[in-house]
Amino acid sequence: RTILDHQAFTQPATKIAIKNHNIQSFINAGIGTKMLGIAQFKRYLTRFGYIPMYNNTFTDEFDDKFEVGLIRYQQRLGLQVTGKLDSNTVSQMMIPRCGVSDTTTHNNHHHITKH
Amino acid sequence: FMYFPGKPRWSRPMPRTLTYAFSPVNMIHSLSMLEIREAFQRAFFKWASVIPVSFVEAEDYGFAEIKIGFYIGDHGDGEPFDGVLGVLAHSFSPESGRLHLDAAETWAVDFGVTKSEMAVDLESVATHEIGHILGLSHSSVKEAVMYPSLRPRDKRANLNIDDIKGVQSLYGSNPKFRSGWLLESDLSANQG
Repeated sequence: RTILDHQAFTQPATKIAIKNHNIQSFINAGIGTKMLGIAQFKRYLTRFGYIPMYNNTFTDEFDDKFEVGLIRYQQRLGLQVTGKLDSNTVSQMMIPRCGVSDTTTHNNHHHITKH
Repeated sequence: FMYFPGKPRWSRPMPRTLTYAFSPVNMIHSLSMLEIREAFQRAFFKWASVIPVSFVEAEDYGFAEIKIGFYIGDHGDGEPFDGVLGVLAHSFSPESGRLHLDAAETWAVDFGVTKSEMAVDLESVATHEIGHILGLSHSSVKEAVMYPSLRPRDKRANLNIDDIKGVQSLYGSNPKFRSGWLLESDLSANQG
């Protein structure tokens, strides 16, 4: 079993920081899998509007809501849709990006009109 | 291309001029004011060349319609910046006009001069954020300026046909815009 650096998962929700050699360890994760680091991806997908809030608690369990969020993310970003934390998806999440949410259901304060 | 909910846009009759200004307080010093100003001029010009909207820098920040600033961490809009890389910038949909960049980034206008592996192209990010200011949301087209991510030391500052179609569907086409070029791009993209 790959030992993951716990510090890597204490980043802000906007950052996915995983060493390249650890990306492979997420590939086989599916619904029901518990694995250190999943919570970081949940925070990220919630931050950018792909999954609803988890009441501010993010577990390391790969659950069905997370899978739906992953699929939405892959569709929206033009990635191969696998519903898995494949290397392309994880690598994409590690690329710096704009802070505006990708979907229309989150960060509504970014879509205000000045009166 | 995508819009924000409700398809907001700057609503006064076209053609129109939008004013922009840089925060007198929230700026960076790793680039000169001239370099920052020129990067934004190029970014604004790209959008202005395809829609009947022009952009003019205003001296009075308080009255400018588009307000540009560089901020560190929590800067009061509920979306704190996160330090180096991660989130690079964010901006607001029409007609808010707020365009915020993360001051913690290594902003660059010339990668020949800025050697850092974490350098981020200011013009590319400015062009992207102006797209939000105009009413475009994120695109799924990887070549589009409105695609949400940008690698360090990458440059993606030229409008893609997806960006052009999106913004023209909000504001119409600039009369000087060469529609033949759009058709050519369409054809070459299809053939490609």
